[in-house]
Parts: sequence; C-alpha cells; structure tokens
Amino acid sequence: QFSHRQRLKAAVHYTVGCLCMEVALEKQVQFSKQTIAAISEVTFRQCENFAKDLEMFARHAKRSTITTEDVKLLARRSNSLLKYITEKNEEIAQ
Amino acid sequence: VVEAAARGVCQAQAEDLDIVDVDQLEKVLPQL
Amino acid sequence: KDGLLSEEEFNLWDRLYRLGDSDTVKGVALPESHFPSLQEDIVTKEPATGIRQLSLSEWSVWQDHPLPTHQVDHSDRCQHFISIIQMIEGMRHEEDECSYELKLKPFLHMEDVS
Repeated sequence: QFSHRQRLKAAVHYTVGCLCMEVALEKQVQFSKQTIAAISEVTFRQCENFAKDLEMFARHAKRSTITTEDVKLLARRSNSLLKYITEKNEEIAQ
Repeated sequence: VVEAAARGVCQAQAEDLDIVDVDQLEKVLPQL
Repeated sequence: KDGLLSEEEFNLWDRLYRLGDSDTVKGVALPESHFPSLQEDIVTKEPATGIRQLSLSEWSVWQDHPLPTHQVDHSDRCQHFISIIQMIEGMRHEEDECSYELKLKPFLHMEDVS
C-alpha cells in the first residue's frame, strides 16, 4: 500500500514538474526544485481531500458511483472555477 | 497546480525575482 | 427570545463592539482571491478609507505548528497547511538536490504518467 501510494506521488510529482515547466516557459520565470516539491505535496494532499469529499457527496445522494455532478460540487465556492469545470465537463461530454 | 505556479510567479515578479523559491510560495499559500 | 438582540443587548453591542464612522477602523475586509490561471477579468478594488484590509500572512511565523484548541480540533485543511509550511522549513536550506525528489525517484514509473 505504501509502495502504491509512493508510485502515485511520484507520478504526480513528475506531472507537477512538467506543468510548472510550462508556466516557467510562458512567464520566463524559473521554479526551484523545492518549490515544485512543495506544490506537488499540496496537490497530492488536496487530492486526498477531494477524494473524501467526493465519496461523501455520492453517498449523500445514495449513489455508489462518483459522478461529474459531485465534482462540480467541489467547485461550488468559486463561481469562476465552477463555470470553468462545467465548461470542461461539457467539452468532454461532447 | 497551474494556479499555485501562477501565484508563485506573481509573487516572484512582485519581488523582482527571476526564480520562484519556497519563500515566494510560502507567501501565496494562505490564499491558495 | 426571537433570536434577535434585545434592546439591552443592542445597546451593549452598539456601545462596545459596533464599528462606525466615529472609529478609525470603520470595518474589516479580507483581500479578494482570484484565479490568475483562469485569466479572469479582474478589476482590483482599492479598499475604502477606514476599511482595514486583513492579512492572511501576517502571523505566518506562528503557523508552522498547531496551536492549542478547545473542544474542536484543527481542520484537515489547517493541518495540511501546517504540514506544507513544515515541509518548506525542512527544504529551505537545500541547495542543488531536492530531498523530496530523491525519495520519490525510485517509485516513478512512466506508465503511471498520463
């Protein structure tokens, strides 16, 4: 279980590094390795929070499957983020 | 992730730096 | 009894707690938070005179460990924040190599990356 979790973390870390590199290129600013590590850790932990919330939302709706409606609920506190997620969802659906 | 990076960049630029280090990230963490 | 302040309570509040035009600080406001990555069209409003803009980072020096609680423990979000601050503290003086990266490298499988 530890190994599986570390594998996931490593994959997230790698992906975070790639995404930061994109921003770095676009903005002509560098990121230190430690910054990338910290952003990666924030992301991984936030995913755990999201997972817990999503499970609860689905359970509250008496479903055993998490749906996109549950994901939209996650974004409820920000209108702009909710709008973004909804549009992305529609793109994917199409 | 992109949001964290973007905020880090804004902070670095505000401090006239070419690099986002943990000091800059720390400053944007509360709002993030 | 109806959930609202009684006259006595209102007078107490008015006298001791209410902020108004006669006070130096007329009110408080949290800085607005926006998503730079969503490229919103944001017009940053200057806080009105007398409105004290609160800072989320003013006490950051105290936020590297959980402070005592009473009856209700710190939230997951709070503990998450503290952990990241502690992590940053640990990495602050690293120079070339990143210990986090070194620890995770053996677990990286490219087939896990989308």
